[in-house]
Amino acid sequence: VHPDLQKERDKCTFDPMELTYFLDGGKEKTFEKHAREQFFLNDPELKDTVPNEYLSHKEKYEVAVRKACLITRKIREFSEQGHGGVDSYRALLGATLGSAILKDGNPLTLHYVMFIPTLMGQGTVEQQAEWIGRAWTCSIIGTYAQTELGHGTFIRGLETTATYEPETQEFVLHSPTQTSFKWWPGGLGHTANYCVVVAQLYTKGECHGIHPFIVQLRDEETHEPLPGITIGEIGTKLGMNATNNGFLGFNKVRIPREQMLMKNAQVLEDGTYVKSPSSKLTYGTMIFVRVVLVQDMSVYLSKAVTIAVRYSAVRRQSQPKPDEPEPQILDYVTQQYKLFPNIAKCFVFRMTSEWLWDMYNSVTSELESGDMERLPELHAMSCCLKVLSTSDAAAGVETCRLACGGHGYMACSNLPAMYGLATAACTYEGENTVLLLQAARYLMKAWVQAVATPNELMPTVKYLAKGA
Amino acid sequence: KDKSSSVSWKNTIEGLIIAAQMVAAGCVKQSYINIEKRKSAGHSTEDAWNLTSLELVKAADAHCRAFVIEKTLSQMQLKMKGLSAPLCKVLMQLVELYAVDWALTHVGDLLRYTNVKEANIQDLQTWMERLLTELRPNAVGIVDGFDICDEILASALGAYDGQVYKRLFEEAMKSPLNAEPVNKSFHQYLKPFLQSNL
Repeated sequence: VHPDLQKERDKCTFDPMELTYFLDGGKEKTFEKHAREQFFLNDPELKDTVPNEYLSHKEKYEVAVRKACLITRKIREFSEQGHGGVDSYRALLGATLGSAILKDGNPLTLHYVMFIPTLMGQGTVEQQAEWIGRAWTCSIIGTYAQTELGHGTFIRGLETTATYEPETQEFVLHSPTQTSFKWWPGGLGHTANYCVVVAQLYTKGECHGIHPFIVQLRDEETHEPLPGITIGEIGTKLGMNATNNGFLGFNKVRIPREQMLMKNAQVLEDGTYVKSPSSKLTYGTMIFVRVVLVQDMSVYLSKAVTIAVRYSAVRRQSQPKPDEPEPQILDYVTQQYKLFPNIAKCFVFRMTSEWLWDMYNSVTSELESGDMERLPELHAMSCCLKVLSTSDAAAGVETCRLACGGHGYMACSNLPAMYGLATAACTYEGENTVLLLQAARYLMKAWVQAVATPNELMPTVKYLAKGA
Repeated sequence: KDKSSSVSWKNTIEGLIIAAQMVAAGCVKQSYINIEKRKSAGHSTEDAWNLTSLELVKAADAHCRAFVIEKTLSQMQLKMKGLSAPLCKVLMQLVELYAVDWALTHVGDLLRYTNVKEANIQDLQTWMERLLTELRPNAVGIVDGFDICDEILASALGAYDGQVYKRLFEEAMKSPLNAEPVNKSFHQYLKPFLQSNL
């Protein structure tokens, strides 16, 4: 160990292991984490022979698919050895183990993070029985296509249509314009063979707004795109170049009526539309993903500050006092100000993501019993926290990069790749400014309520009563 | 002081939470007033919303910051039970740092929506500098506590052993250009260029 770093460790006033147990949720969880890391990181098949940065775009994808398949098999193997499956999926799809093995993203992430949760959240019991088993065993690989070339966060503006035909009991999916092509979903390019597609539902000549449909995209045997499907990858991006983000267009593609996800709204055989009890019931998946995002942002920032703080303890610069050695850059207050508030943010995001996860679970169980009172509040908070965590993490990673000077600019510092992953999250799952404006809409309503009926305010906005 | 509850915010994190909530409430109120003003001046609801959107974004951000400071403190206090005193102290320093840093980057809002004075701002600055000094000896210990192994960090700069320069050099050697002492582009382009006597 470098002597400067050792000196730092010698003067620490607390036991870092105690902090580790605190953050992991107990000693056992830490042991489990270490066992998981050894199991995956020691596999030579998952190690890179050539740094990812020196590979071509195509090679990056091919390596990522190979590793993603291997990781999935190994998770099963690890579970069979008696280790927790959910934690493994979480670690392998997220910012810890996942982004260590697949530095530029995982083309199967959306299969687990969006496709399966959507089937669970929006499929009927019959639909779940038909699709979830196949998805869980990876007999099919799915993704989730909502965003279109011409429309992102404003989902009411989506153009893809799903028109019901009672005589054949089929929906006809169609992309009427180039702007209606689905654009961005991870894994859509060349990985997934199924997809949840969000389209404007038409039945009996009337538009009923956007609804989700399960659509087969590729032949299960040959992986060739099915007739009427135009599909491919969108090309290189600032980061996440192995996530295989794709585009998708439909030319009058027919799917059976049973492939509209009908847990909430339904289309009967004769084309009668049965409305959902609430338009907000589809928020569930979206909020779940945002919880995961806040947790991931805390991890990215923790990694970035770990790199920058250790580097700052070793790196020395200038000679402010003659005849004395160059100080560690960590002794400069300007450097401390770059790093320490970002360390604090790691804890802040961790604490708030735990709160969001608890609230998500309690509101979801309230929803099951038809109580939707706290859903708008949860939606507003999940929007805000997604924005705060992604924007602070991206800015924090960038500050850490700057704190490492020219060496931070090197790809081998891992800070540029981490910035690519963090800043992407400012845009996907709801562009940050748009989300803040959605939260502001809730706040405006809360303000009116704060003036009129302050006692009825929801817990997170209760403080407004005083101001009102 | 928060006029309604007579709580002094000076140098207490609870006080900063009240200050953050006052800022958030002020931003929300101001946005609401401005939307209503614009509507009264003849703008449609949608146009009034768009014209006020800079303030609305700020209000949502302020609301979230206030929430995050409050929730982090309460979650931390809840979870810290049973931890050693030195660790608790560090964790509280970090929560304070987040709150004070927020306050110092929103001085304008504090002056606008709370009754802080210039002297209070100086207190905040001193408070933050004190926290930086207090955290300095534990900085490496805290990031060690994150327990992120070298393979996951995947960084020449951040490895546990701190052998930064050795690792940077090892990584440089992985460049495909270093596989041969002379790249073929020399013969194809550089040599003719060098000999062309421009």
